[in-house]
Amino acid sequence: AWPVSGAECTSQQIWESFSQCFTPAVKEVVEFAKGIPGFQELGQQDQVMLLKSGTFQVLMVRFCTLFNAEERTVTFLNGQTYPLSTLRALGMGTLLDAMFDFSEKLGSLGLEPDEMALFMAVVLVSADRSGILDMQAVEQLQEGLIRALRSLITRRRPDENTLFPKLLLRLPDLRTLNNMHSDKLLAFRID
Amino acid sequence: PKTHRFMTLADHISHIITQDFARNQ
Repeated sequence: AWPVSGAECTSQQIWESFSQCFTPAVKEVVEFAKGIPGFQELGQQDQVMLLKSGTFQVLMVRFCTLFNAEERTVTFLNGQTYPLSTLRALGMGTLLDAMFDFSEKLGSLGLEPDEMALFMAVVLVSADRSGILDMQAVEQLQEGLIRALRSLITRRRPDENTLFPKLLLRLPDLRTLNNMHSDKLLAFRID
Repeated sequence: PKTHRFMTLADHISHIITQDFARNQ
């Protein structure tokens, strides 16, 4: 959590706070990846490539509950909530609209925490394959995780057969978000 | 006046990941 004190904060402080939030969050994705069965059996370069391509997407899934579509607010990791209007002043309008849209669609699926975690694993190993050395190993891992996710969801909801396809349709949404926004600048204060 | 360094989101993520793997070598 990064202490940012509220409505009287400057845009600069909000931007710094936002940027600082990413560092611990990225480290947590690395730890999460190490816990995915089979991930550490991939070659190290492939692990690094998947993490570089997929981390933002995993974070987008993880933090989708921080976007309140009804109130049009975003809650940062320090618990501070900002209205969309304030964040637009940081030049993040298009990004936020796309994130709200994604969060609403994913939220409407009503996933349980274990389903969400397994979906995040699928997201990570489904990331862009540029630079991957052992494509077959990554594809096998992805297939296994997708099978596990399908099994988990359909066992729990045997009468609902549209949920899994709808969930998979979120993967291209995440790639679009990633491609549109990976070149956004973060600002870190030099003390 | 405060000074800042700027980094793209992608570069920031790459940097953290590279550091983490280097630390654990």
